[in-house]
Amino acid sequence: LPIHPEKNNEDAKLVQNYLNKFYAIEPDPNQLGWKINAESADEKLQKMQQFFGLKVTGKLDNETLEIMKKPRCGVPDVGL
Amino acid sequence: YGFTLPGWKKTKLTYRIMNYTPDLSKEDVDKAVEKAFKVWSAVTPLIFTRILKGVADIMIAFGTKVHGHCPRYFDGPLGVLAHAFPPGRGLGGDVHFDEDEDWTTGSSGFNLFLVAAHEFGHSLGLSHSNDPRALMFPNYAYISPSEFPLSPDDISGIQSIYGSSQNTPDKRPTTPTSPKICGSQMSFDAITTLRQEVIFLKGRHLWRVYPDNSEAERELISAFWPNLTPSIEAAYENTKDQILLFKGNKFWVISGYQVLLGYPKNINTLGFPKGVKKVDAAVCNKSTGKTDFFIGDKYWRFDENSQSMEKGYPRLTVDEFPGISQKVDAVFQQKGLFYFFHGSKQWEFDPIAKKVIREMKSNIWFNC
Repeated sequence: LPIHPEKNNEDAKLVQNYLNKFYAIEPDPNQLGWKINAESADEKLQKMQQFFGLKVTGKLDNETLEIMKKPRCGVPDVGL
Repeated sequence: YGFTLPGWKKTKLTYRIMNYTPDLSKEDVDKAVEKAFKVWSAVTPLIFTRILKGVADIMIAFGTKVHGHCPRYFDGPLGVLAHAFPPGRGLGGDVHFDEDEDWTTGSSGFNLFLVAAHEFGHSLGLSHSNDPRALMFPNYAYISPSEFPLSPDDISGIQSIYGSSQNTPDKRPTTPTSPKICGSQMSFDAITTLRQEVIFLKGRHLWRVYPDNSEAERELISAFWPNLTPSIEAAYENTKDQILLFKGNKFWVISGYQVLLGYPKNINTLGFPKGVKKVDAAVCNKSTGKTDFFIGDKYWRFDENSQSMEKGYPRLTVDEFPGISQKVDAVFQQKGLFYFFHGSKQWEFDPIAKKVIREMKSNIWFNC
């Protein structure tokens, strides 16, 4: 992710975790085959920014990070 | 809204509460869950029945981190609060709450009823909505329990899967979902003047009152400002024919009913220190061009001309406004006098004589 070096790695981990949890295509828990999601981090970040009506840059900014830190539901924002 | 078809193939669904949280009594959990199902049965033909043993369509459980055979994990306090699975066999329809959260029946911590109603939306086949006013919006937002939590977006979503409750008597609450303005306990989130009008805000609604003839028009806030979230916390009209609306550490500037571009901004751009997280109420004194921001038992003074916070603040509210000793929910100025609101009461205050003139019910401005 194009994260500025001074961003502490805690934020970097949070962002990575957030995108993998909510913007990776989640396989159906009742099916055997689990599809590996090949989308890049930028693409996932753009999807997240689009979903929340943020500026879609694929770059991490404060507003995007602030949204990621809010308590939320654990269901992905993109379809199963 | 979004959904994952085909949804349940039946309208009679069962649910079972597998375990409880130590944060609440069992009765509170049972009630919150039952009330959360009623939200969805009110707008669809669906009927929910609780069973105490065996496998239900919707199995409800509290867990932490890696829990049971669930492929999703919880993450400790905050972060992920709960999750659910779309209709189907096995895990399908099931709902899990993160026991590491602080579950409540009120506005502190996380309100179990609101989170359960959201998760049951998933159990019925809804996915997340990107409408910030929707219950199915991914991020948690507290809504006053007196409000019906479903937005038009939620209702359209669930009825696109199951149809409306037309073939069964409409079970939506008969009372209007907006608070009863003439109720004896009526309180307000925020109040501001706007030219000749006084605008009262509460939850998702606003009332525009023309004091001279105390006519009032009720509207949805979203009808005026589609992108604003409900439950505005403070509002005031400045000296430039604009109103400012506050929620959490954000504020919007509205000119002629249009939200100005570049908003919301953070309130520390007004000069509040980082530690200030929200504003309870605000009013601009038209005679002095100074705006008072009320937070807890103190107030800050902002100079509208220089657009800067004055030095030497915050100060105790009661020192400048004797008799106004409780937290200020809302305040506005009318014909030179201030009206301070707390709960279901208001106090008319003369800023020149610096004294309370009279105490009244909060809703005397409406033709109750």
